[in-house]
Amino acid sequence: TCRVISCSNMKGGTGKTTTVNSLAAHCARKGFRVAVIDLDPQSNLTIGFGVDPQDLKGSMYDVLAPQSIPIEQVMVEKEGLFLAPAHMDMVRLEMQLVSLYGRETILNKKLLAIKDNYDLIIIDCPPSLNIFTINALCASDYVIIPIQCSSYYALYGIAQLLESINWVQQELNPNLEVLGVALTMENRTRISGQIIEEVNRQFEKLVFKTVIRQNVKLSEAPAMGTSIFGYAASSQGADDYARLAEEVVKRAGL
Amino acid sequence: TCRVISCSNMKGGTGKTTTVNSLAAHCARKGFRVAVIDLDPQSNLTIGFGVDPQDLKGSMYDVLAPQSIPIEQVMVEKEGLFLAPAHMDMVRLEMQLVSLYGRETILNKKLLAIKDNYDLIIIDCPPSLNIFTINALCASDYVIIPIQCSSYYALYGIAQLLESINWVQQELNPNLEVLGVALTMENRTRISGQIIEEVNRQFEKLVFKTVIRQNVKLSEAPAMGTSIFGYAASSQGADDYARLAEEVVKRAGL
Ligand SMILES: Nc1ncnc2c1ncn2[C@@H]1O[C@H](COP(=O)(O)OP(=O)(O)OP(=O)(O)O)[C@@H](O)[C@H]1O
Ligand SMILES: Nc1ncnc2c1ncn2[C@@H]1O[C@H](COP(=O)(O)OP(=O)(O)OP(=O)(O)O)[C@@H](O)[C@H]1O
Ligand SMILES: [Mg+2]
Ligand SMILES: [Mg+2]
Repeated sequence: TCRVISCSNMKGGTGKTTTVNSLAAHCARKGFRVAVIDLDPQSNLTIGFGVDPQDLKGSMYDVLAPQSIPIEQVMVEKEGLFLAPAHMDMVRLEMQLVSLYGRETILNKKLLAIKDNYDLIIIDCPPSLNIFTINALCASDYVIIPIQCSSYYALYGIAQLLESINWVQQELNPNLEVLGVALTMENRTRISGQIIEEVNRQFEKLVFKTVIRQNVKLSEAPAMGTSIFGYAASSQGADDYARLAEEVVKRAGL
Repeated sequence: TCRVISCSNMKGGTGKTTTVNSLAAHCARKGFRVAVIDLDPQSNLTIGFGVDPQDLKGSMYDVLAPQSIPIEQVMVEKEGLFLAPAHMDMVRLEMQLVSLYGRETILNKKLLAIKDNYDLIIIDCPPSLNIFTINALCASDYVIIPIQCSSYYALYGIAQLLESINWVQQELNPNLEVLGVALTMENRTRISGQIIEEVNRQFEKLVFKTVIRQNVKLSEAPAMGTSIFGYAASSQGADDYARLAEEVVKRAGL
């Protein structure tokens, strides 16, 4: 059966897009049938796979908008996986969706039509708890929360995110579970050490064992329009994300 | 006269909060009467000044909510400046504000009452173009756009942000101007060099001459609840932000 996983954290720049890109690319290389969905108007996941949002015939804008089209019509194949791209126009869509009936479950309905074609669908969320993120959580079996361990601010928003996940579980999607907390951008500073200790204390078994270290190759890969495995397969960044992906595969029972 | 400046970029983790905190702290030390407003539910600006949002009697939630209170009632004095703190509950407020008449200019009306008491008011925005950011742009004379030069994704969202600034200028606030683009977190990598070149090519004179270099003291200061000037006044981070602040003072005619 298909597993749907969201990658979400309201804090900006915690490695959400890099995590979705890397996990999906690894799983596709392992032979899983994988799709990724870009729900951030910033379209970073789309750009990171070498797709220019301006060149597209369709995007998640067209899939989520009131006069919508099926999601498979916007899919683009890249690195052995399928990408449902985003577009900046989604910024304007947010206000429109808020007043519709059933606005929280638009994406879930769209995914029902394609779930049989995939083993894994991963959703990249914007840095907020807006209607796009709520749609992602309503459509998901699991959520991964990346935490930037080099940032002191990392811990504050997590409580609110967990509260919102609770709310989604009770009101809209009882299947939703936190798959795990992923520590990213570890840069061997005192702050990193303190954050890692605190995250392990607060979240215990939820924390993935693999810590993603800061690695310049990870920030260069998007410029080449390919995942870390396409750009620098023997780098530390590729190793770390391969190990994290294996933990995700095991926990999600893929 | 009082200058109101917003710090905004939809991309997460570009240094918005660090820039507001540092510019405000420098200007307060130089003797200007300064207030900062935290419009991000993440409350990072609030936390960075050592204030625990859970301990507060009031926050920007109470100021912007329909049954609102004056902004001076929530101000907290820190490091010689006044802070209007944020609170996570603002996440729920977003949906409520969207349907109100005049929802874009709530903050502007609140600031009119206090502008005579300050030379400079700086607003920290969340990483999105939501109702809080629109309120900030409608209340501002200027906007500063921090761009993380170590991130390939840095350039994509800027066009949309400039488009939205144009829209706000035409529809809601003809005074609004882009004060400048600030290059942050420069880390001497190839990517940084490429982004700096591209930003200078696209934005020319708008780009501040001072480039903020990556400096671990800047990521440690929030843990001490004080600005970079309170924590490590002789660090490279303090030097860079002092120079940027002097450029801002000059351009804004403070
Ligand atoms: N482990 C890492 N080492 C080095 N650079 C990294 C690492 N992880 C992410 N980056 C870089 O840091 C920046 C932020 O990461 P990313 O864009 O994935 O975060 P995000 O949470 O998706 O941001 P947003 O909140 O804007 O959506 C990007 O430029 C990315 O290339
Ligand atoms: N020049 C710098 N050198 C080192 N660390 C920095 C620098 N500027 C910011 N940081 C750190 O990087 C992280 C991101 O910065 P910051 O929180 O200011 O960005 P932001 O744009 O406000 O993020 P968000 O989009 O979540 O609001 C923080 O942990 C901050 O302490
Ligand atoms: Mg992202
Ligand atoms: Mg911030």
